Amino acid sequence: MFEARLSSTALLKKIVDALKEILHQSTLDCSDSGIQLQAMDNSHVSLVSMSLRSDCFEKYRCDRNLSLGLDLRSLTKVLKCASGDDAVTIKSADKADKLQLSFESASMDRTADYELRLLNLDQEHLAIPETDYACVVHMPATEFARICRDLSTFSESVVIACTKDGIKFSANGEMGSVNIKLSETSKGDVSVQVEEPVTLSFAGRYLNTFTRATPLSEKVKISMAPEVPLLVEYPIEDYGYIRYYLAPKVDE
Amino acid sequence: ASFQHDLILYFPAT
Repeated sequence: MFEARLSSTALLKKIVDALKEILHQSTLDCSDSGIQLQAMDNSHVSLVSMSLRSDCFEKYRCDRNLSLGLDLRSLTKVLKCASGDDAVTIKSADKADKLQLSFESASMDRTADYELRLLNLDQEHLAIPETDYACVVHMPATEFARICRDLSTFSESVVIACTKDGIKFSANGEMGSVNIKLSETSKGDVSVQVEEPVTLSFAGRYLNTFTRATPLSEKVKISMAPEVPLLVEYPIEDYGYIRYYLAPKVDE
Repeated sequence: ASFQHDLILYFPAT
């Protein structure tokens, strides 16, 4: 038996919004310690890894490890029927083919129960190696979203260069070019830790989809090392994270 | 021109 209750549906909506652009279907792995998800997009260029500890939930019970195959578009449709301040309980019996979602209004005078058909997904698990990132940058999540949006109007490719002086985002296209540079600030909203400078090129369209997680967190952490995938991490309050990995572009 | 490797090249399947 798996049962988890969140006091606010808004958090679940934000998490699903952060995943659904990249993944249409995915398996949720539930265990005693919490909920995890790991999946690549269809083109195998980016990977999303989500972790939510059990103490994020008002009530959490998971008697045995369970994998729930979800259609995220269907889940989005169900979540649209709920108000952000509803409490939500998700429930699934062992070996069940359905996920139950119950929404309870804040005034507790309305309950709505939904059943979502579970999918049998054959999902590949990847081993993400421990990486010592040469550059780690923290910045406001809204600033990162704005930069990704602004750069994607110029070019399909975005170059991220990180040095001790700061982080620079560049795009160069037919209509012209753009360079946006952020330096470390004294108020601490931008911090840059650099062991060695790194410059990598990425597909801007993926960076843009990662910024769907912006409502989850005020800050985003960007980690880079030479010739390895970029890591963009959004914390989920104090209870977990959504991490996006993106393979760098390489010259032919 | 540039292209992207499959992520599996960086993260081996388990």
